[in-house]
This record gives sequence, structure tokens and C-alpha cells, in this order.
Amino acid sequence: PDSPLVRWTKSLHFLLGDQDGAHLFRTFLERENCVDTLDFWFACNGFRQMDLKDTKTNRVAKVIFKRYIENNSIVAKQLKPATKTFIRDSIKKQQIDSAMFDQAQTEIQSNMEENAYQMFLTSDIYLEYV
Amino acid sequence: IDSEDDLLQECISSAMPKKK
Repeated sequence: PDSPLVRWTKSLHFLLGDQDGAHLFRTFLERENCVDTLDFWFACNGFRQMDLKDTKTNRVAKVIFKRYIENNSIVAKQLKPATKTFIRDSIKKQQIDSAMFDQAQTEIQSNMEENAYQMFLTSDIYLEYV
Repeated sequence: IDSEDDLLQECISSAMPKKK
């Protein structure tokens, strides 16, 4: 079987599914000042697994919205206006749904795959680790 | 009541890959 390091180069999915890979990629993104994109990506996954009957879920949806979407953060900048509007409306109408951040996560992931992930694979941080 | 930071951190951590 492939070593984890080889798998990291195959897809972002493999990289983020590996503890060391996710940690190293996070270190790289911190240096590039865009670690919020990765935190948002993981927050979306965490949110999807939450119980909608738990009142905490509602609060978490609001916190994710406030931290990453409502402001002018790097995540907000990478999202389509319609995607942000959809999430804003869902929060306002209290229509909390497990899939409410899915489209936003997909947009952030595509951007990461095209940009940060490619840069990471040629970065000093990655090459030194290898 | 958990602070917003705690809630967010807990949500992010729950989705992070665990040591194999």
C-alpha cells in the first residue's frame, strides 16, 4: 500500500483525512494567512454531524456564520454572493439544516484544491517533511 | 454556557482526523 506521504499527493481528501497531513497543511496555511479556510472546512464537517434537536447546533450555525461568512474574512471573499445570502437567510429564518453549509464548503474546497493544495505540495514545509 | 470560541473549537475538533 502507498505510504501516507504518497497518498497526500493524490488528493486533498487524503491529505485532510490524515492527522499528520492535516496538521502540516494547517501549518502551511497559517504561514500563508489563510488558515480560516481550513478551519471553516472542518467546521462544516463537524456541523453536519451535529444533532439538529440539540439547541447547541443552532448556536454553532450562528457562530460559523458570524466568524466566517458575515464578516470580510478570507472565507467570505471566496464564496459566491448567492451562497452567503442563502446561509444568511437560513440563519435569519431559523431554518437550521445539516446541509446548510454544504455549498459553501464545496466552494472553499474547490478553491483550496486549485490553489493552496497545489502550493502546499511544492512548499518548503512539505518538502522538508518528506 | 460555552463561549462562542469553545463551541466553534469543539465543532472543528470533532471533525479532525484522529490518530490511527
